[in-house]
Amino acid sequence: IVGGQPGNSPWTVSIRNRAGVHFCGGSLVKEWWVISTRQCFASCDADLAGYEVQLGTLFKDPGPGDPDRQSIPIARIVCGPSESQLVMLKLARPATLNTRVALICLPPERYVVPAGTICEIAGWGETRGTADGSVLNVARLPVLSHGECNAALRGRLKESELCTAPLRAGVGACEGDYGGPLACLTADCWVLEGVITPSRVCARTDQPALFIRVSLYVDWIHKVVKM
Amino acid sequence: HRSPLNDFQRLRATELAVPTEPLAVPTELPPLEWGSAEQCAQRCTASLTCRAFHHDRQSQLCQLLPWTQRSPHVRLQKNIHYDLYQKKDFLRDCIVGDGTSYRGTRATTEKGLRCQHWRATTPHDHSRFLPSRRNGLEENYCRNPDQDKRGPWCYTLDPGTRHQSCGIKKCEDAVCMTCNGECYRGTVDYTESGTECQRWDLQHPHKHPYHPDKYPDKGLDDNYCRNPDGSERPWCFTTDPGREREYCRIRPCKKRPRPLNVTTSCFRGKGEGYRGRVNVTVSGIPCQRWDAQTPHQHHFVPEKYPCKDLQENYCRNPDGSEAPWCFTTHPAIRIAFCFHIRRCPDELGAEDCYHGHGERYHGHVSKTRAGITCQPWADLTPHVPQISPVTHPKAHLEKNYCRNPDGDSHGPWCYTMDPRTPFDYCAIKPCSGSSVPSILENTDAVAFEQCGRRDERLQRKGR
Repeated sequence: IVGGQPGNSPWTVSIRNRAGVHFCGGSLVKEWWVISTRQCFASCDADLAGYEVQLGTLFKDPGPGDPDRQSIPIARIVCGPSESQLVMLKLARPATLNTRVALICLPPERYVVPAGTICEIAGWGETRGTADGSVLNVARLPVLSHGECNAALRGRLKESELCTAPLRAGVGACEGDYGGPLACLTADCWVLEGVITPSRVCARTDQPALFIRVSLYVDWIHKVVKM
Repeated sequence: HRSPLNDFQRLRATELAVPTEPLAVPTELPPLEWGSAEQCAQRCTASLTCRAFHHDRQSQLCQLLPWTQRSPHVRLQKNIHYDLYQKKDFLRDCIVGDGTSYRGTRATTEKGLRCQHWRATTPHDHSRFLPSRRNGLEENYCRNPDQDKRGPWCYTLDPGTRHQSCGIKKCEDAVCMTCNGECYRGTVDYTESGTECQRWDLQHPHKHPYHPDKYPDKGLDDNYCRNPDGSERPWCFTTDPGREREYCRIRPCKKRPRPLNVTTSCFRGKGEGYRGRVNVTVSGIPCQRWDAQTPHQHHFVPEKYPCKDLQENYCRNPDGSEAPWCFTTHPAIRIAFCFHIRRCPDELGAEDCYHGHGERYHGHVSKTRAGITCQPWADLTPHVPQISPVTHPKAHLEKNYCRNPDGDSHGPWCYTMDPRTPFDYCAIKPCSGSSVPSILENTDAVAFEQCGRRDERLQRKGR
């Protein structure tokens, strides 16, 4: 996260490879389920033996004695509808919810976040020297209306994309944050409205940042959990 | 520090089926004994007749066996309760050193002559090498009872040729390696200095992260030389406490394999075949050239990785990481993934199209976008359906055709024949021009429970 500061996001998870290295982020939407982005995974039937999610700690690489850390193996990956670029990761056991680990809400189907809503991104990714890269960083971004964003992107915006406005200070997600949440406070609850996807440049000051619009895929998410 | 298991090759969830034909060997099964796999290995090694053993991990019981999968009429079969350990010497098709310990079943000489049985005295009479319980002179198999440096030999059935070498290859030559040996699955289990390798499933004498279960695709079997981490060559942890790991000597194949899945404008899988020219990280930092050692020192020297195309400073994946990556020119950032390179689409081409959300799709496509065959709607396996012709009689749930009985906004789907994948969408796309209503709406009353709350105090405190 570029232009952010250390913060707390108890639904943000760190996805780690077999060598225990963080490589992407995710969001805990059910005790057994994490949402992330397809871009981070080799295939829809990847064998994720040895891959884990890490929750409950603000540190990217906590010491072995970190009391609140939960490391849970990933059992399976389920890819979302083609253009969604979403994946759901089934955990090998449920996460334990506590003050450090919480579920983020899912939006109502097809819900549109009102323009100007201040939302928050979180991750352990690249800070480009703007914050301490060893802890979880968060940053706030205002949602841009679909129409405005579409104009700014000269009509290239997809319905499955959600935009936040560029900030002069250069605030945004970067490598290592992909798959993490864009969370918006709605009715006093934090709701997963967007998933961070790779862009060609971090924290642009001249273009809106794009996220996967989760509300378009809530029916799929519920179906996967149910099935 | 060597484990007695080092002499054995393990097959998981497998047992040796009792010989089905009346055989010279006793067919009553030896009694079960209590012990760990290592203890059973010790007993089997000490026994003159034992060649393999079953080990039941649950009950810690084992059964010593006088035969292997190579024995006549014996066959392997699945048994989730047992692991089967067989003495390597009886299984290997190559020799270690001069092949004195070779106990394979090769019975022809290097010139193709059939071997004479060791107990026979015609056409060649001999008394020096008669079969005994110890010397392994069995049947007419090639053996090396006199440590001949040319390796195992035998008397031949050709009256004109008393004996001849069998020309069995050394293990380091038997299976060659391509590229950096990532795919090497041969049976060399010693390093280039001759030190025996430590088993990958053991954590002594050296603790290590390469558990076979964690790296199922790296072939970390027994204590064979492997290359799970993108090193220059296959290697192993050694049984010498003073030397953690060492390369092994494996013959390189003459032919270099054609690179698989070469892509340039996107990457597939982990991007090991990516040969494009992206050379900047997402945060705008130029990548370091692969043939440079500053600001970051590394072992990925281009000439040592001829198959990985470590040209210039392009994003590449020479070690099987999650995605193409590069060393960065920023001294404080060693490595960066190049996730911003587009992923190649990996779905089947659409075979049909649907209108709206496809609720009225009645076509005959019956496979998912990943190419998996659909489960018939009326079947109960591999997935017990929550939606079926009984629950949705008007949804035309015929055979295993893709349908959209629940009005899924992402189109027709089906239960799949893959036990791991309950359902998936199909290789069908929206028909061009089909007007899917703009589904983005504003919803007024929104309420949530049991989610999305956090201890804001933590937020204020920061860290």
